[in-house]
Amino acid sequence: YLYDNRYAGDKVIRVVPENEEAAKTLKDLSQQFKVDLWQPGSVSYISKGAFVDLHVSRNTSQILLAYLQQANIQYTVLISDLQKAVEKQSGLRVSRNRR
Amino acid sequence: SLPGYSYDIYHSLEEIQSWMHHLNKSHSGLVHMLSVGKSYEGRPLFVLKLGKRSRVYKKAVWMDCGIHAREWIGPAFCQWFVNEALQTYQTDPAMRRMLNQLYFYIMPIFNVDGYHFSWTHDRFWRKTRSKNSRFHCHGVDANRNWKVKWCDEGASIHPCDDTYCGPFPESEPEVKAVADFLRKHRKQIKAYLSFHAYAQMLLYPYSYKYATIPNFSCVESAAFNAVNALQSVYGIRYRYGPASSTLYVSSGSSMDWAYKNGIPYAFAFELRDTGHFGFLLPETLIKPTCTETMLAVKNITMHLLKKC
Repeated sequence: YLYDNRYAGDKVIRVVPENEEAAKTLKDLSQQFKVDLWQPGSVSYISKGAFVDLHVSRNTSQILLAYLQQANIQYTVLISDLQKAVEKQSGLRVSRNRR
Repeated sequence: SLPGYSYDIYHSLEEIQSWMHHLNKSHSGLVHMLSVGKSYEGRPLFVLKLGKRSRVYKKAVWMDCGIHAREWIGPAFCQWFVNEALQTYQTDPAMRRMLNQLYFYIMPIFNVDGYHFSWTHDRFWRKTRSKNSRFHCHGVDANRNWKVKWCDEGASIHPCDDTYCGPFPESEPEVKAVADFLRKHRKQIKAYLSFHAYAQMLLYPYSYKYATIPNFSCVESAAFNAVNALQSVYGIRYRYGPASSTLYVSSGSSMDWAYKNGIPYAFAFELRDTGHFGFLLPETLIKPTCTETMLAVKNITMHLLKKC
């Protein structure tokens, strides 16, 4: 596996905060769970209406998604298994390596 | 160029550096490789000077890719641009005019340490790999470390944050090396283009404030024509405008510094996509992304050659 399979089960989640309260909740959760923010560049940019793409580890994702549901914050799972997406990105390479 | 070197896959740092060495030898009439310094971990910072050699003074365009390590499509585009230029110099009148009348300084990987780390350890690493004496965290955001409104809004003073501005402006050897080069060539360089991902945007100053640049109409029309040229290929829409209002406010960026340093056309491309794949844009999309971006860059370059 690439990167020793370290991203197995990790997810990338997209949230678009509908109001300032949701934005604040998302900021707090992002800091609390130390997510890897893909967009925007930093937590301070999280604001109402702005795309927020979060890379969350396998263990964290269940807890985080539960918090979002509880806070009634809509989300989309952009990438459900990051390891598979990493492997697929350089598809040629992985098959080449296997060969 | 390099036999068997594929431009629609992602390459490691070593592969890209040997590609540059090869071009330096095989296309000496149009390519000259130089090093502008060394990275924090001691790797050379290679730049390709592309263009017909001439004793006559020529203006120049600077292009850098890979300021943020995880944005692999950037370095892929820089390589694509060089190959396209070499392959079409004889057949494409526009490219011939560009390379005869201008030099292009192309830095395929700005953040060499971070890029290497993103291949070997952490695919989503963003920053440089400098060590912080007081914290266990590595790295500075190379796009927050420039001496323009340094460490103001949109940058973090905390070393573990992704947008950490560094202990002082140009603290990062990579940033200092490029800033020194651009300062030295400031009279010659008329456009600064930096390639990032992902968001599908073409941004111009200012990032650090909501204000209009003095040469707004010229820059705006260049951006407008560039995104239209880009869209004409596959219909992909890029938003364009001042970075502060189109993306978000950020301080210490290379684009703002280049503009403040006297380069009249400074742009930052946020290449594909808008989030479906994010940093993991598949290799199958390298070709369309680079093909459309090529048109945008040629458009900006031809705008430079006209009087605005």
